[in-house]
Amino acid sequence: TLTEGFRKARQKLTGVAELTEADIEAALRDVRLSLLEADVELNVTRRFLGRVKEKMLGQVVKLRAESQGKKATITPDQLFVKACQEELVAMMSSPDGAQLTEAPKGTPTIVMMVGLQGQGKTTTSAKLAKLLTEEGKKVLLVAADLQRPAAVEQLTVLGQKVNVPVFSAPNSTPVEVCRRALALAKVQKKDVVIFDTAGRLAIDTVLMDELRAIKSETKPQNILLVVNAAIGQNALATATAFHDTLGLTGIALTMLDGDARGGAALAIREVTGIPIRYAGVGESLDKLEAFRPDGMASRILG
Amino acid sequence: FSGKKEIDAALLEDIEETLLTGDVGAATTKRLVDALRDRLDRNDLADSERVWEALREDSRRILSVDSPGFGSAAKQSPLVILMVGVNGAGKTTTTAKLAGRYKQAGQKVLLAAADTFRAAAVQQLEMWGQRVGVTVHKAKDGAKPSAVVYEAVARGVAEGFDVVIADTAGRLQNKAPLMEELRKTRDAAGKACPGAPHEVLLVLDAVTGQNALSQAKEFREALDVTGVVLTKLDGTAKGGVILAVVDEFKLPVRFIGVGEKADDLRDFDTAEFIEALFS
Ligand SMILES: Nc1nc2c(ncn2[C@@H]2O[C@H](COP(=O)(O)OP(=O)(O)OP(=O)(O)O)[C@@H](O)[C@H]2O)c(=O)[nH]1
Ligand SMILES: Nc1nc2c(ncn2[C@@H]2O[C@H](COP(=O)(O)OP(=O)(O)OP(=O)(O)O)[C@@H](O)[C@H]2O)c(=O)[nH]1
Ligand SMILES: [Mg+2]
Ligand SMILES: [Mg+2]
Repeated sequence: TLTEGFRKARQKLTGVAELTEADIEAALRDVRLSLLEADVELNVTRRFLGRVKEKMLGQVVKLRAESQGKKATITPDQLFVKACQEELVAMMSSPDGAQLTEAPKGTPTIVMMVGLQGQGKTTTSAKLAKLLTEEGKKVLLVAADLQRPAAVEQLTVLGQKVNVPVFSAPNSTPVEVCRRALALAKVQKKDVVIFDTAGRLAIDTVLMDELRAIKSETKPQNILLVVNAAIGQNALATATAFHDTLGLTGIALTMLDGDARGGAALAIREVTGIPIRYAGVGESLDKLEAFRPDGMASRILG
Repeated sequence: FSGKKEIDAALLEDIEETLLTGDVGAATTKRLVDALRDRLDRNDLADSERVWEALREDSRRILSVDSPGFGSAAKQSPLVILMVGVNGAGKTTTTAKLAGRYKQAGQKVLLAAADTFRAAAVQQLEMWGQRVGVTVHKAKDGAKPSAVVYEAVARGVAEGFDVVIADTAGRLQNKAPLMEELRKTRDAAGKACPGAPHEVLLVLDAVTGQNALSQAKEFREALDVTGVVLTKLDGTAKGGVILAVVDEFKLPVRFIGVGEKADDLRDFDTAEFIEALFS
């Protein structure tokens, strides 16, 4: 397990008086296996280990200079954990956190939820609606998944639970639904409109074109990719494909109440640069939080 | 000019990368690669072609679980199948696909809408039931999942259904009370029909990473899972984690999901799967 990998690494470094490059390499080998077990993508793992090694080598020189004659302020194993934690947090942080990009004053801010099948888009749409409503915003939910059986019903029930109206139009296309919903939101002076779209494969060109059409028709300020924290090595390819097509503005990581380490999130953030904005931490509608990089780093490191 | 050592090392690195990016995981990858390295060191594999062939053969061996025919545990009707798994894996859709298959084979199928928790879960299964032409048994409002399953299985026995498939709510494997609820649901099937459920299918999403091992472990410990369905293989994810799952838990992969329509269900084909994994 990831915890074991780090514990082994730390043990190798405990009691080491003078840290050598060989010591660091040995510790990093243990970490490599456990990062891969946590679903961190292969190349991201390599880059992470490279940076931690670099950091530690830099620190070793500094430690050696400091310890001339006096006791070291930090032991090698503590240094190692600190370097890993700092590096992970840096990789997953972003300057504006959970903040959504707002529309110019007087028009509704649009949030478009996209992603693979079954990741939690519909549930997260309702959770976000609740969160924003509690901030005093007037929100409209839009049932733009016209394909999955009872998808509109699902969002309608969730909307009722959080007291947010749900717009649906059974005999139109998803693009029309979004366009009409936006027009209605402008008339009703809504602050935020949230489009819940159907799950789809990134390789489905017809359905990806549909998302592109919704984007060009409505010009959303926010396009969030919803991803299950248990996703594997495929996460990066998926995020990249959605990003290349749409220009994602953020990620919502769901099912963090499970025991998945969530290492795939690292790759998405690290390689595409898309900020992770939200964390889904349960099935009920109050279970959406701003994403915390330090919490995630501890989770990945165990 | 590269010596044999260098060529072998490069080839094994290539193989390691293929396995890891396919979600096969560090432990299973190491075992497979170590075995190949041993054989290379003994000059047992003449060229890279042989090495890949050996890898395919070792992987095939892992996936070939000796198991009785699907549903053969049911000595008389109805065959009772319980669908379980984490949230969003594809349980409801797979229930519908499986129902459609039996229906097309002339069997009388009853579905149990035992997800009494999630918004519009019952409606979702009912719509599917209409699409594939099978009856859906649902409960009065607020009934427990175990009660729905008990009623449905009892009805299956009483009204001469050939197959009863129970769709359950998604749940994360680390939630003890939810796993306990699932245990009670399984027991309810047995109370209505001795020997039921004859099949407990764990539905796994092919994009899942190493967490699939924890899913398999916990669901199996709670319920005695009898098989796996690997869904969403129509995507780009290879589902390689199934190698580790089968290696550790010896569960047969019965079906794969290859799309969102009723007929997007296939029997698991080991050779085809391996081919795709290493393509
Ligand atoms: N435990 C847990 N379950 C979640 C979370 N987010 C969503 N779910 C559950 O995951 C399942 C799938 O959620 P949906 O919202 O239907 O997913 P979706 O992306 O809209 O699915 P499609 O529209 O079919 O692509 C449901 O059972 C949800 O209740 C979370 O943060 N934690
Ligand atoms: N592409 C693809 N999508 C699938 C497949 N199987 C299921 N889906 C989709 O995945 C999403 C979730 O499927 P569900 O059947 O609702 O999953 P579930 O496990 O019942 O979800 P919960 O009951 O909420 O836990 C839906 O959008 C399905 O259409 C498959 O084999 N391929
Ligand atoms: Mg949805
Ligand atoms: Mg379901």
